[in-house]
Amino acid sequence: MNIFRLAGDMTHLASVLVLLLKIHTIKSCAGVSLKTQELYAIVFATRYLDIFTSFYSIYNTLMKLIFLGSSFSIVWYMRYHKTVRRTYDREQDTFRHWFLVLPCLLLALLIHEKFTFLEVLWTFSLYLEAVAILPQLVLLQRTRNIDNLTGQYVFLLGGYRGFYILNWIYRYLTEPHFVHWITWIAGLVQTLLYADFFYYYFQSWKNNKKLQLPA
Amino acid sequence: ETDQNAHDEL
Repeated sequence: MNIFRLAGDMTHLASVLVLLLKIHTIKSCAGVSLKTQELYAIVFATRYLDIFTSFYSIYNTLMKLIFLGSSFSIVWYMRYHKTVRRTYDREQDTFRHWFLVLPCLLLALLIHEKFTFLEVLWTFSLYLEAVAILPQLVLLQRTRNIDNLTGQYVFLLGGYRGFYILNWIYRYLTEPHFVHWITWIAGLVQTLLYADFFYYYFQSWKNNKKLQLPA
Repeated sequence: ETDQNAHDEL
């Protein structure tokens, strides 16, 4: 474990806690894309299948349980909670996210490190995570007004993968044979997708005005 | 060893 990875995990944890806090306290999920939340639930479900077969550390297992629990409970809140579900703007959140799942699955079947069930699903979860934010970014473009909790959620979510890139560089430099091109490229693509959001988020923060994304 | 480390990240 290195400081970059710890910072990445804590930033990731903060992003889901910000979202859960928002939904749980103000009982609203306005501006949040259910599609992105469903994709994240699939990402965690397919990535943490090894939670039963391999044990790395208490920390690793605990964080997996937290990410699984939080992502599924956010989906549950947005789909079934009587108050929250009414605040979900279904007609704006129209990204065909299933069109993201299939190509990622096909790509994972083609490009992976080992052709085993767990490894292919793990690779699929990497590719899917890279694009999972798209429905949320599209929704933010549409609704244009971003309440700062949703803005913080997306900002933290993008930041965590940025820290992971620093972690991969550190591990590449300090651990022999630590080479995982698939992870690195997927992580880089994921972070680049946030680039324009980061730009506008930083501009709004610098000019201290409400975050507005261009149409 | 390396393989074991492959998926020690979240």
